[in-house]
Amino acid sequence: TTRTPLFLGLDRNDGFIPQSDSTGEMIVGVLDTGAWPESQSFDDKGLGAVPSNWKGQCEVGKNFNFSSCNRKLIGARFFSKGYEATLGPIDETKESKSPRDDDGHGTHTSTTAAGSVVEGASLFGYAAGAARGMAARARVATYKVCWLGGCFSADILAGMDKAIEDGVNVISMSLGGGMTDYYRDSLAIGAFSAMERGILVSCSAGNAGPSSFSLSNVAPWITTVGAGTLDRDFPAYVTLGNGKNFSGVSLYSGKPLSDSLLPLIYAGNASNFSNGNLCMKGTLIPSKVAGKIVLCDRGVNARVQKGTVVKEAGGVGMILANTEANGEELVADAHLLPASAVGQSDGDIIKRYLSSDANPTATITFAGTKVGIQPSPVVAAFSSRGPNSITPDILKPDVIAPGVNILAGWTGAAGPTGLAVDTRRVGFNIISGTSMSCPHVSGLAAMIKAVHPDWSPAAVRSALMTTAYNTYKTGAMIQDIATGKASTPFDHGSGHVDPVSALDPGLVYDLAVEDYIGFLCALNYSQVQFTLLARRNFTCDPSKKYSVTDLNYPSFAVPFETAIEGGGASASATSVVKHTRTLTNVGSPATYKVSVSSETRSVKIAVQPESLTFSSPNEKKTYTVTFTTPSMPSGTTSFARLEWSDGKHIVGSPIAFTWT
Amino acid sequence: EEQLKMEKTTYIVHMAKSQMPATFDEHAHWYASSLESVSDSAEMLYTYDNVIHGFSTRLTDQEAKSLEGLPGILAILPQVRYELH
Repeated sequence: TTRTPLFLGLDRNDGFIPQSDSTGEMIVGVLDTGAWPESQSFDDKGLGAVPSNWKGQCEVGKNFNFSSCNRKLIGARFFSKGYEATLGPIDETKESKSPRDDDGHGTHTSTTAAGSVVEGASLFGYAAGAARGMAARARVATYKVCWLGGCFSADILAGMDKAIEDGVNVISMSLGGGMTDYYRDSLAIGAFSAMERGILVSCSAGNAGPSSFSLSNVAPWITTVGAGTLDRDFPAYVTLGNGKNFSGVSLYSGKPLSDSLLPLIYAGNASNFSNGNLCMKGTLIPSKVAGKIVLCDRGVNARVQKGTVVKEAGGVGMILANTEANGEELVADAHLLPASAVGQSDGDIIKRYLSSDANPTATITFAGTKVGIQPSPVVAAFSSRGPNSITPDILKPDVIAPGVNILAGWTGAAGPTGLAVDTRRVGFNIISGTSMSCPHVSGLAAMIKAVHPDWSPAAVRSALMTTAYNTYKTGAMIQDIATGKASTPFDHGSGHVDPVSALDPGLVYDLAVEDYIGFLCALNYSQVQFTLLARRNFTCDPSKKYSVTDLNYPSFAVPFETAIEGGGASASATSVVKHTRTLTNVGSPATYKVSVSSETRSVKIAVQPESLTFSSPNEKKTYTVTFTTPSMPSGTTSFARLEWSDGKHIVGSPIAFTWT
Repeated sequence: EEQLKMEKTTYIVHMAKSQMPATFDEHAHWYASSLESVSDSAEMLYTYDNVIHGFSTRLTDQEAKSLEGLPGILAILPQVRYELH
């Protein structure tokens, strides 16, 4: 990627992180749509021999040979039996029955995690710079489990099975399914097994935001990643006939529109269909849109497809207006016709102009790439949000990372829009999603693991979480673009990753397999459920009191139940919830003191003890936090933050309260 | 109705490895034997060694119900489709 290394501060540590030989020992396994091995990001120049413990293979298939792999792309496998069993044989005229990526998504995610440095990367000149993965010297192993018709659990399990056997250090999965209990969710089951073997599993949180309870991949042994913006934009200005200007975004690169104003029409007024405003295929009347710029509403069909629909109907340009679902979030696309995406408020103003002017006109001008955009990051509207619908006591997502307008490697088999009509071919593409933020964290985790090879997956995640930031330099909370207001831990988790701080977190909240087993006991897992998830017979100790609040998680979710007395909620009833945590010293001897800040006075937060002294490495100290609250109306939420500091490190944890 | 009965679904079959009869040397043979006992035609798609103990296969409703009743079968879960994010 370009810009994200700088945005994440990796340039500051360039001297020791990317050059370190140990990062070359790290292997990131990416379960996705495969890899385009000819991508410059898979160049293996300067890399040493393949790590000696590597057991993976470069599987041969259509358009994919042994020689497709090298010292960067060290493994490539494909899994299609589950897919073919359900949807029939793969149409090899449309996709390769091999590890080759015909889609682009897998090349984008794997090069984001661990692509080599490529000077002079850009998409049509946009986002130009040196592109590199987060762990630029780490190795990539690709497991193709996703095909044109989706990703099937039989194949995903097979991919994870092999990735574990092959010897990857990190598994990156930018995919998800419905919300189901851990013992029925193949991703959670596979991730548990990976975690047991010391492999960190990083997954995308999902793109179902900004709705609450919209998260995927919420198992506590998975690192769940939401998406934020960078400080980079691709402005495309819309000028109306009334002289008003609006700033949208676009990655259009073809012939610009003329300077003169062109007729403008609302798609809803150029269609006989009730959903004509959405510019769905076949809904626009060519005689009404020919030679005009068409305003389409965002939603339902792909943004780039709307542009094609306008173009095919004879339109010369498109303004794509956000609706309430996306608010002011601007996602740039490499449209096939001059187009600009504008926010909801600007879209509404343009629509009012359209309905009030007898001969509305407009033009669009493209301004390339702008950096230094503030505020940044902001939480992407599409990024899935908590609370956690499977285990409300575990706060998810864990962190956010860059996931909007991300440049990374692309397939040579599809154009940047992914549309069949797009015959352009590019080495890099700019796309958005929690699919893009997940591999950022996967690569950063590989980098941290390289520097701290003895750290468990939970310790690596803890380092990323407790050092994440949730405010700007001004002190203001990171914004949520869906609302334009301050985001909450249900949107950003512990905050935005800060990998440089994560290398030296001071203390970590560690977790071992037995801690997760205790967590499952707390969930009252049956013997069968245990075996399904953890492949073992385990009987929880009946004399032991298991509690989800004792899972040594680096964040706190505290769901209070409204007390019921005499058939109604009692205003005087008090709830008390106690959490226990253990901190492990991974820094120098130091004394840490706790501080708590809260936006509510309704919850009394007591930490015991208030000071922890660590005198040796790996020393562990336990503390308890007691939350006491009176009854509140159901649906109330509030947030707080707990920090341990020795004056040098800040070990931060978000706290989310809900009353149900 | 007959056609529906014959329609196959992809399942992930979870086995209790500890319950493998002593007559088998390898769990993969036990999986295959269990599958063969309920279906003449079902093929194993994958056997899993690390993430679960079990295998994936295509079964009719009836075959799935028969398999469910065999010793050592923990659960038979239908395959699920996931989406890229």
